[in-house]
Amino acid sequence: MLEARLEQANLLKKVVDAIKDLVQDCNFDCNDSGIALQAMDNSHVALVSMMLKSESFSPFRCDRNIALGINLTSLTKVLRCAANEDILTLKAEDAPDVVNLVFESAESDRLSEYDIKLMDIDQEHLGIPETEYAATISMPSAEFQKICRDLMALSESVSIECTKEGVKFACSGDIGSGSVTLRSHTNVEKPQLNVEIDLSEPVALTFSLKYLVNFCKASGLSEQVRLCLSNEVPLLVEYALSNNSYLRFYLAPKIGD
Amino acid sequence: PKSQATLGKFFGTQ
Repeated sequence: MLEARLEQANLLKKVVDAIKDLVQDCNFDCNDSGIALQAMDNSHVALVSMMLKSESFSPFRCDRNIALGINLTSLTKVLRCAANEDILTLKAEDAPDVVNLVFESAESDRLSEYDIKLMDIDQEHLGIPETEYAATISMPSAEFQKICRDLMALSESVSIECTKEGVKFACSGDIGSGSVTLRSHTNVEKPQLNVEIDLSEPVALTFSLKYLVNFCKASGLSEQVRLCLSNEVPLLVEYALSNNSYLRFYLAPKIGD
Repeated sequence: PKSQATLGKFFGTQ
């Protein structure tokens, strides 16, 4: 059986909120290392990969591998019933028909309990190769969100160019063009504002802004976001969570001329 | 113009 207790419902609320417009029905794969989810969007252009390690829960118990097929719209409805600071416990039997969610207020004696019916989801699982990326950029997640939103007003695509000079986000559309360039930057007082660029060779790739703006819904989960790029491979956008848990998005590039 | 690739081009199915 599965029993996983989260100190704050807010974490799961934010994760589901960040991915529910990209993917609809997903398997939450539970085993003794934690709860994982991998799902592609309908167009097979973007992929969500979530890992909530067992250390992110206290306690965490999962005796055998269980796949919980959950519709994220249903999960959102139930998670709205939890206060952000509620303690959340997920429970399921070994061959479950439902997943049980319990919300407890740490401050009062309220205890709410909901069951969500599970679905059989036949999901394609993609093997993501270990990649040594040519460029890794860590930057404030709010800054990345603003850049994506700003450029989307002009164009549907953005080119991301990373050189020794810095990283340049550029677009051009019907009304004109625009770009934002960031250089490495260290803020000792506020390290969450740092921009760190780690480059082994220059990269230039083009991506659809629609998906990037969608990924940025995860900005509330982490002050910093990490972008990993290599020429001609999908972009990795990573929001690191506590205890080595993470929410990652992969986006296939636009290619050819 | 560039065209949108899909992930299947890069990631194999398991």
